Amino acid sequence: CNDYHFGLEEGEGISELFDCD
Amino acid sequence: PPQTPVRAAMNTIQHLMNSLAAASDKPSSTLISYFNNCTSNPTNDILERVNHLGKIFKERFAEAVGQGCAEIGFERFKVGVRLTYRVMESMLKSEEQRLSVQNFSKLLNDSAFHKSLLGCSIEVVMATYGRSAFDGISRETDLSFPWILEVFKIKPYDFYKVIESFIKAEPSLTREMIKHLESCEHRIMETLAWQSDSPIFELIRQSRDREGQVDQPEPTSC
Repeated sequence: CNDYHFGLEEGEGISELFDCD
Repeated sequence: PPQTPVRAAMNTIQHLMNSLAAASDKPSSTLISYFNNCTSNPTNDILERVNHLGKIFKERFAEAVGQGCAEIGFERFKVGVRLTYRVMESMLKSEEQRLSVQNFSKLLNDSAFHKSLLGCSIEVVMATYGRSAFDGISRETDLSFPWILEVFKIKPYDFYKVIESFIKAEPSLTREMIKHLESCEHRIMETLAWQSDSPIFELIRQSRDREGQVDQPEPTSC
């Protein structure tokens, strides 16, 4: 998957995306 | 050696089935312990949701492809469930390492998260099988993305949120499958996330409120 653009930054994950932090 | 389209499709399907050989269609003991660690145990809701969405998927698949294919649809759904539980466990392990927490109550009780994860897994299965087995299928019965969003009533923006974590959590995904999921991301961000009922508009409003009001309203030409 070396040409997939990973957009999540350091400290970001699924928990933050679903407002669970 | 070059493969015929049928051989290539069969190899792709075989790869998926091989990678899921050890995966169960029930939560593992590790997943169950994550569920038990939650402030509010999500186990029953998760199992009931899988059951409910399985019935819906089977009906909609049969409607689209033919009543004689209902069981084929249900078999594909079950493959998706196995992938879902495996990815969910992998995601929770990563989050536990990243955040040093073991109580994922809010995440695991979020139906949007579970439906989006299941939807993404089913999309992987559907894209793997493709349409080669159903020659003559009309455009109206196209089962490729975003069909699954409509079947499970998943908001495109929520589906978008699981894609990158899904790719990180599932190393068996082929390059072609990752490109397919990436194309789903692009389609969501370009079009689907901007439908009138999308949560994105409220998030933009909240973000703007947190940063303070702009002094001048934007001209209508913008």
